[in-house]
Amino acid sequence: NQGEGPHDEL
Amino acid sequence: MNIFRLAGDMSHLFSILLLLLKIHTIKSCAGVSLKTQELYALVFATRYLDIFTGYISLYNTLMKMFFLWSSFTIVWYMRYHNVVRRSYDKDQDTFRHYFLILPCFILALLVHEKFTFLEVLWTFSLYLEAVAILPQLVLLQRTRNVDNLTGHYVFFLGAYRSFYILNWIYRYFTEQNYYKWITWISGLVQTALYADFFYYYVKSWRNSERLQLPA
Repeated sequence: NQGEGPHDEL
Repeated sequence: MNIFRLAGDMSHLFSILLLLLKIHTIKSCAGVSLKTQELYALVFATRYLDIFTGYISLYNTLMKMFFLWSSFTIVWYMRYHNVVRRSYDKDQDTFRHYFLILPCFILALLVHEKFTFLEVLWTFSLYLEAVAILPQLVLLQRTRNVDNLTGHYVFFLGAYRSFYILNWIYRYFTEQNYYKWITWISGLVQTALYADFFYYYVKSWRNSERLQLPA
């Protein structure tokens, strides 16, 4: 289960 | 963006610049594992496909483009540059990196956030990045001298991993709904591999002897 939103890390 | 994340990204950027600088100016890639560099190129190529589908920030896009360009440039130098490719320790760099790719891909097919093309490839890139340093560590163990630049390269890669863990802890406590198990666990595995290497690296440096990792 993951947090919402796009992958904003590199 | 927090200070840990920025420090992590800058360490990552700096480690790659160091490696490019070494290869470009000394025209030598002695001590550098092509297997690891090819794995990193594959990691970035599969992770940053979202460059075409979504926009996060100019910083994000530029960094992704730099990582893509630099990883493929390093691989190109080591494989095809007339002078550089001759300094490649081909006989020492024997790790079978293909054996890392398939298990990571199968794991990504089984354990992922969403079963979509981009998500599975993104997850695959995380698993692969966690183990991509292994050929480099094996090569460091086999090569007689860890020269300064290669040692610094691995050191800054390790710093990048450490700062990212601080970044995750910081974000977990400051943002709502920030939890990313896949990222965290593969990141921890990767950092553990580095920590193990650091222990032996520092030990051999203090005794000024040849680096010896346990079999």
